[in-house]
Amino acid sequence: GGWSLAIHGGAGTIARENMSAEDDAAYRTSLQAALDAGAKVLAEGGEALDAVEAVILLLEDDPRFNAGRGAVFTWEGGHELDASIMDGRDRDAGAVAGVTNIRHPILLARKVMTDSPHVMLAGKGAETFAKEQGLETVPAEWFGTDFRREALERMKAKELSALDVDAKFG
Amino acid sequence: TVGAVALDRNGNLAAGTSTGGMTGKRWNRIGDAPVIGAGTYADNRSCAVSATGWGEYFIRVGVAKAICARMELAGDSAQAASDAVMADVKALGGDGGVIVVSNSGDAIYSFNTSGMYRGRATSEGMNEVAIY
Repeated sequence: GGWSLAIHGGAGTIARENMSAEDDAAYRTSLQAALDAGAKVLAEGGEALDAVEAVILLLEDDPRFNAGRGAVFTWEGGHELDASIMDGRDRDAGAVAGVTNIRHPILLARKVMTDSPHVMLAGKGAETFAKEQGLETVPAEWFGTDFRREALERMKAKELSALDVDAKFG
Repeated sequence: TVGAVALDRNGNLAAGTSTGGMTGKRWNRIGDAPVIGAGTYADNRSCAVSATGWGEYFIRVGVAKAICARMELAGDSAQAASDAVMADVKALGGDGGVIVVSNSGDAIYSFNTSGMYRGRATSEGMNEVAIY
């Protein structure tokens, strides 16, 4: 049979008129690398789950995207990461919410799916489970970028309520 | 937010989504990404979906599951189902988009924002990335 793959890197935070040619090229290069990683898995007869994982691992490590390294800052200046994965064969699923020190939340979501009886784990409990599963942890500094930090500072300078913040600065 | 959906040579579908949430979020806000049925869903009977956007609206609409259900129960195409559900999101005031791969191999996008970083590839030779 044939195979198909689609990927996304979010809805974008740079308005088209403000995106330089260099930025545009860099985003396209990152997306192509992620697409190629997943396509390689599928072209070689690999599983859809592994293709999805291959794509997201690259994007989580790429500071241009809001996941893993490059994730946005919370109001308090930290990072809270969420991820989920689902297998269409049997609708098995795994998800994690609000983890702060897991390099690849998508791997933790998959571990929740395959190595726990649960579907979603959150916060410290999820991080404890990650440690038990031997997943890689990183210090908070791993996730931070100047671009995202400045976005938080700009937002706070406007002295908006948190509701306004969530609504207008996603 | 980042995500991927795939159909493999054995006809199996999968979906995944990962996100840092929203800038300046408080109160341990959780968006749609880890909520199965909102931001992520996969079912071999219909399709696989990963979403990005204003999570609360995707949760309220149950976006990912709704797309799969329209395809399975109403016979909608992936594009028609996705466009209808994203229109529902927009009608409520939300924005964002989805990527979908159907169990017949269609790889489509549907979004109501000006930009969505995206790409798709198939065994038929499609290979593209796009931003706007």
